[in-house]
Amino acid sequence: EKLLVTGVTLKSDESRISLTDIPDRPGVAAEVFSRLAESGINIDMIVQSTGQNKLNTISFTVLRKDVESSEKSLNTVLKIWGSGSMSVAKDIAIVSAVGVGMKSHGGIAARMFNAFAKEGINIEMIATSEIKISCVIDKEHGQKALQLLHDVFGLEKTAG
Amino acid sequence: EKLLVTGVTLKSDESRISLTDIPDRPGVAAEVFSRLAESGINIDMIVQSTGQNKLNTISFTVLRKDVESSEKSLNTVLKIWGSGSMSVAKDIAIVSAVGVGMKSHGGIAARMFNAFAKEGINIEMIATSEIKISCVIDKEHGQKALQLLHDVFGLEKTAG
Ligand SMILES: C[C@@H](O)[C@H](N)C(=O)O
Ligand SMILES: C[C@@H](O)[C@H](N)C(=O)O
Repeated sequence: EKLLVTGVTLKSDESRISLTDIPDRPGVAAEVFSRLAESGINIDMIVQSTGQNKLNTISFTVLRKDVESSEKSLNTVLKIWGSGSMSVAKDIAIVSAVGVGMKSHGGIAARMFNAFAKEGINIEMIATSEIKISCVIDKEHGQKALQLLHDVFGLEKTAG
Repeated sequence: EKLLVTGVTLKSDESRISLTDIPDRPGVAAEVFSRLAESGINIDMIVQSTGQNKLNTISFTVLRKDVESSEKSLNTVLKIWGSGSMSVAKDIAIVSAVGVGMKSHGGIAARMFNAFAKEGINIEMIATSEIKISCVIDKEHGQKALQLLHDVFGLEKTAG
């Protein structure tokens, strides 16, 4: 598996916004990101897991400098739906393991998550693609997490 | 924005498993994916949004043929934690828009989500990376969703 992960990265300049218990019906995600796009806000990660009881949570990350304007562009949307709440984590770290063929190796995810577990680092969000596994954690663990992945996968550290 | 999206893809051979209301503390994600890795199951998407009340939901997708063995490898984990439930959607479609520079264009996400909203297609999961936005929807909407994205982004359809 060492051959599969070619780099680990850390981003510490982003914030996370979550819209929790929003209606899980067509048009809701469109409304959220149309408003953000109209405000010209650059979005990095968008993560939504499966909902339950017809409610869901959408989380997304933006540059720290855009968090206030993101909140502002969304502040009326919850009133329209009559449900849900907004939470913000201003200081997050996004740690990622990058490599080819990741998809077929759940083992890489397990090693990454195990490394964080042993150090008591809670994983707040997860998103994967074929070439990348990204975890959102508390900003204060960012450097430590990068070092852990560097060791677990036997790599040179790379910049975010 | 047309220049940014270079392809749209559809995967219809996967299933989604969600572990809902599981403890949101270090070690939980590691336990889930260690078990799956030990069973030799290939994982595609892993998606976890922000939790609340110290509980969270982790969803992941596997090939349809691996869904029963995934359920089997996880069936005792919920008992250990004493909380949570497992839900399975055997027939899902994963529709993705692929291109460079996606990250800085929340507008692409908004157009994709708007296209689904207009056709009444509910978005069950979302995951993004710098070059890709993926949505899990009901399998029956897969072909239609691919066509919608093909039209919205003015592209030739590509295979999954
Ligand atoms: C929650 C949100 O994604 C909703 N399911 C939608 O389709 O817009
Ligand atoms: C929910 C799960 O990801 C948990 N937060 C963990 O760190 O393992």
